[in-house]
Amino acid sequence: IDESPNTEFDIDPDTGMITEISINGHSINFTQDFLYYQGYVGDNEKFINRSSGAYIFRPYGDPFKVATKASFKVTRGPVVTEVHQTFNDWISQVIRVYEEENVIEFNWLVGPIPIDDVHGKEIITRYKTSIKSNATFYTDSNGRETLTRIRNFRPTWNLKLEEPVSGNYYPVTTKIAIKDDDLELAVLTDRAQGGSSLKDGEIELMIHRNCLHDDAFGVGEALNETAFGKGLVARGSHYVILGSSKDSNPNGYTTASQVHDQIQQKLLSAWTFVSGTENLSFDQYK
Amino acid sequence: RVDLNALREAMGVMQHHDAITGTEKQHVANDYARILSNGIKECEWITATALSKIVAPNMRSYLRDEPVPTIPFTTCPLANISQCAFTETNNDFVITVYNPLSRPVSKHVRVPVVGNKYTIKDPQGATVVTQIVPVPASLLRIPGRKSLAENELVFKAVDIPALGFKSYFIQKYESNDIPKGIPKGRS
Repeated sequence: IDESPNTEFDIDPDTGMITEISINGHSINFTQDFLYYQGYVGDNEKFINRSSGAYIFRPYGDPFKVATKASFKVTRGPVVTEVHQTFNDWISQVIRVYEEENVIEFNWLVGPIPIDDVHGKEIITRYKTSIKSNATFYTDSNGRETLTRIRNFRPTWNLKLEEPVSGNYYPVTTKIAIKDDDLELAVLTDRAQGGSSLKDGEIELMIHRNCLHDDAFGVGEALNETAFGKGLVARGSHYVILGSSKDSNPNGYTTASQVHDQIQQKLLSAWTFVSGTENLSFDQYK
Repeated sequence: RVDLNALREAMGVMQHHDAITGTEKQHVANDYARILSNGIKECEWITATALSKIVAPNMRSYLRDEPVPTIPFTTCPLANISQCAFTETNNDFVITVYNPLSRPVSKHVRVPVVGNKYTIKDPQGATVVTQIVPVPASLLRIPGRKSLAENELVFKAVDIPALGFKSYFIQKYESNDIPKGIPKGRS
């Protein structure tokens, strides 16, 4: 058994999309897609006509896949290996693995979101695996306790769900995870986002949105933020960890402990300062 | 304490007025960004003073042989769009990595640079393995980014002590004067 198995991912050279990951000695089929929901637009009179806006998420129909192909470039070296994917004019991503690290980083860049209809776009990234998660997923509560979520279910009352998508979305401060008898997959965020697992084996997280019609909850303004005269651009990272859900991984750590360690290192990250050398040589400076 | 109040007040205003993305008008969101960044800027004085105390407790200026109150540490708040005037305009600089956790950690440091050949020495003078990585093309054209950097210098700061720091000495060089002892990176 290789105690420090490589962390790897495969890219289909024809589509430029990720197809498989291998972390902690475990490999699974794994795909990642960007999609967007159209936001519902209504007259806000009755709940059924509430617009999607700053205070609420009300998707209008199924999400649209942004692209089925991505152009890509590979950068390899002694410290990090990166694949730079470009999906269209306003969505790109870097998939990155650092040497000796057992986590895969998805560094996404979204915006300015084009405005070409009345609905606005609510962009998600969706990670798909073969994990048989049995309608169950886990999200953290404010970076602390992990809560069990079951699709279309509430622990304290018999749920009749009117909103099949947003009714299954939960706040994700740092972690959303799924697992089956063998494997566990966790996606760690670098900021609070909304997320869900709408199908077994899948995790989705909303990374950017603009809504073009106020939702009448009080702000009195559509959620359509701009910067430098254009739609806002958002950049951030997700960190994917895969491992055994029942035993320690080859490096001796359980997946849960690695997830906990990564969360702490990302959210209380070491702080980088820069300063001048005052024209001194290394020895003088030291 | 005074320098912390600006950030305290900014956080107080934002938490009180639920500065959750979007549930405030645009001009209010812009004002939140203003008061928050001013608050963080005011904290730089305290962080530089505190860090100087542990980095060089009784440091005397090498040239003028007089006490140096504080090392002018600064940060790169726009490193998330690969933009940092300091590391772009200086050929030589020092990177100090501070670990806020109570156990050693390692961290991959990425700084935007304009050159493509740099040496890095760790605190013991050993040469650190580095890599120059291109900034993603799509990032170069986002609105509002004012940077010359098309590359990032990446290296791993290893085993930064708990509640401690490590400093790294970075020098840019041209290809013909490659300093001795540069390890051949594994391609």
